[in-house]
Amino acid sequence: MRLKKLEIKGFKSFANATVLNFNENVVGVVGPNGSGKSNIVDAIRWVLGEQKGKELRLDNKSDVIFNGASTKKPAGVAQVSITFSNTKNLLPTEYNEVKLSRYLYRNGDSEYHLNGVKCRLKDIHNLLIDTGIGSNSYAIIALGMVEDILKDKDHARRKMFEQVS
Amino acid sequence: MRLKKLEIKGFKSFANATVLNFNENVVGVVGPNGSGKSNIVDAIRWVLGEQKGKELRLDNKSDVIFNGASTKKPAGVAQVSITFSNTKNLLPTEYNEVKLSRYLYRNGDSEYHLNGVKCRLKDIHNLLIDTGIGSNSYAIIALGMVEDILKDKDHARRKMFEQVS
Amino acid sequence: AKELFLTTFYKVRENFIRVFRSLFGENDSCDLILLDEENPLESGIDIIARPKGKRPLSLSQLSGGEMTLTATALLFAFYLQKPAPFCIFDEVDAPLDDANVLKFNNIIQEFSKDSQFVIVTHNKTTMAEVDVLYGVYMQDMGVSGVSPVDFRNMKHDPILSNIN
Amino acid sequence: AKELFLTTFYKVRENFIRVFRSLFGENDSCDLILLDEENPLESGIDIIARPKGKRPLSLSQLSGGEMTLTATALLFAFYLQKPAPFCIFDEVDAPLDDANVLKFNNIIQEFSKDSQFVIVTHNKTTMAEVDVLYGVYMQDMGVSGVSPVDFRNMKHDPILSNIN
Ligand SMILES: Nc1ncnc2c1ncn2[C@@H]1O[C@H](COP(=O)(O)OP(=O)(O)OP(=O)(O)O)[C@@H](O)[C@H]1O
Ligand SMILES: Nc1ncnc2c1ncn2[C@@H]1O[C@H](COP(=O)(O)OP(=O)(O)OP(=O)(O)O)[C@@H](O)[C@H]1O
Ligand SMILES: [Mg+2]
Ligand SMILES: [Mg+2]
Repeated sequence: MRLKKLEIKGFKSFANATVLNFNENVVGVVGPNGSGKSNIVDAIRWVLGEQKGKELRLDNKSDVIFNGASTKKPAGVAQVSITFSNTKNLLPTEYNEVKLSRYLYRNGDSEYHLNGVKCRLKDIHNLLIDTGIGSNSYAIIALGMVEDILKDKDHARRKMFEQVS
Repeated sequence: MRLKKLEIKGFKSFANATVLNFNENVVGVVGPNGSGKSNIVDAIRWVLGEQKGKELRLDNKSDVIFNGASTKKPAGVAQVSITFSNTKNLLPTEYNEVKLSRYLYRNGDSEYHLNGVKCRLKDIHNLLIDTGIGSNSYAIIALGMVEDILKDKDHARRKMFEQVS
Repeated sequence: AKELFLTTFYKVRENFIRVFRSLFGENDSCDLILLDEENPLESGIDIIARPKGKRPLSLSQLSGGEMTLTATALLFAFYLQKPAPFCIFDEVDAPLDDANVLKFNNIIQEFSKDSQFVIVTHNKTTMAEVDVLYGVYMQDMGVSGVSPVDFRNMKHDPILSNIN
Repeated sequence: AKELFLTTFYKVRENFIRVFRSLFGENDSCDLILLDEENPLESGIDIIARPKGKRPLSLSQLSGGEMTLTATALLFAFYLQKPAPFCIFDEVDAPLDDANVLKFNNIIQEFSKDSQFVIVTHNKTTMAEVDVLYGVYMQDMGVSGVSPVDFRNMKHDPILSNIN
């Protein structure tokens, strides 16, 4: 299973439609403080089904929607899509390419799509459950996760063992 | 009041007698991970009277004493001395040069010296109280203090205002 | 479930010792300890790390960089047990010195045969080690944009003279 | 005591706004707010930071580097109110990009007329900005030593090829 593409629009500081292609094995993301690098990491977690505001640095769920800047009005919806190629059939589906999309509207409505078809958050969780990239997985390693291991907050260590069993 | 010299022996990883001179205004401390840079910062806090184990990264008070390595036995005592020149008469003493020393022995005994004369920890605290470099002062800024400000742990912000009033 | 947990535990422990030694030194010791072997599913887990002949009594006595490297060794140990299709690191290399940044990147290069890695970094050594660089910048006030960049051009690019 | 606290609060607030603007931009806004003006000695204190035209709703929405810079601005604001004879920074520059590391070091150069600064760092830009460098290294296994180093020699020194 390989990452192919990430599309972001209206999500945090990414007001404008933005595409990242992942053709290489090791991709570096660089830029000045506050430019949006960690927001890209948040976007990947979010589209994979992350619900914990704390993990996404949010006080409220709607904080993911672009909230305006001096020369641009706030967005009405946050949208992120992530596309995988289903090599090794890691994903339990007959598709070769899998595209997950997530939308959050200002009025609080949420939508989830799998290859263009509306689905529930539950379906996304079930799809990812055996891949090791559920939004809580050890594979998304912000500096904070290193700290969870060191402090063993909420049995972080034991939970990781359970994840790889 | 200027920093002149720091002498460390038997303190954490500084098994051997070590001297740092501070002749310049801006001193950089560099070295590989685990070489002892933060231990130097701890030594300065400790000799200025720091008592909180957490601030010194200790589980027990005796953890400051060099605890041995594969080619060296543990030390019997941790000793740190710091020398200031009393410019601007910031320190309430008639001396031009002030040397503070602190010792901790394996059996738990503690000693404090002011210009070679034994004194109490209280005397050291009183001497430093108006200088802004009491061990809790905002002047010793490990990355953790930045975090205290941001999270406002235990009213960290208000305490800093009190310190500068 | 208890059997499975125990088997997994010991495999991850093997991996941890191996990765730890490649990040620290071949003679350095470390261990993972299941505090309550009778009750593994409820048990706490201790990490022992003794880099380079030192005898720290607990993790908290290690330096900032040594702690990060130890936790990273454990994360890679989990990864080896059940490789994830991709891994994301956000400034994990910030507390590491140059020699350790290289070791960290070497391990990533090795695992990158099987998985993809996305590494957010401010570190020049890491930037030189990845396969491609995406530069993130502020287009207008408060609006982000992304554009591929060439490390060799980084000093001259007008966007990146902003980044670096 | 209440009067003294209020006077101090407003002076520090002035300093904070000034330092914040020199670290971010002349048009950037920030504020310090005493939540309970009637009861300042018991009151909580809010920090508002709005770099570069953004409108973060709280500090937690800022990026890692923006948070560090904002907290540093506040620490310098306290410093200006009551300058300490020396200040020690331990890897405070780790989350900062190159441009911000320079600004951080410029402020230190300015304040260094009145105080001494001891800066622990892994950052090459900071190393080039200080007046003198002390290299810390492991003499034997587990035993630390210190020795002055010359930045221009750093790449060739056998100890420092260990450091870098
Ligand atoms: N909903 C939102 N709308 C607009 N801007 C937002 C929103 N949420 C966060 N931001 C802005 O995004 C910026 C943070 O971006 P991010 O955390 O990705 O930075 P970064 O590139 O990781 O920086 P650093 O190198 O300092 O870690 C902040 O300045 C924040 O104000
Ligand atoms: N009492 C002690 N006796 C011997 N060694 C000790 C003692 N206390 C701490 N140490 C060792 O000192 C080392 C930590 O040093 P320190 O924290 O100063 O490193 P550092 O140079 O700041 O590294 P980094 O760049 O990773 O922050 C650890 O490896 C630790 O085991
Ligand atoms: Mg970030
Ligand atoms: Mg350190």
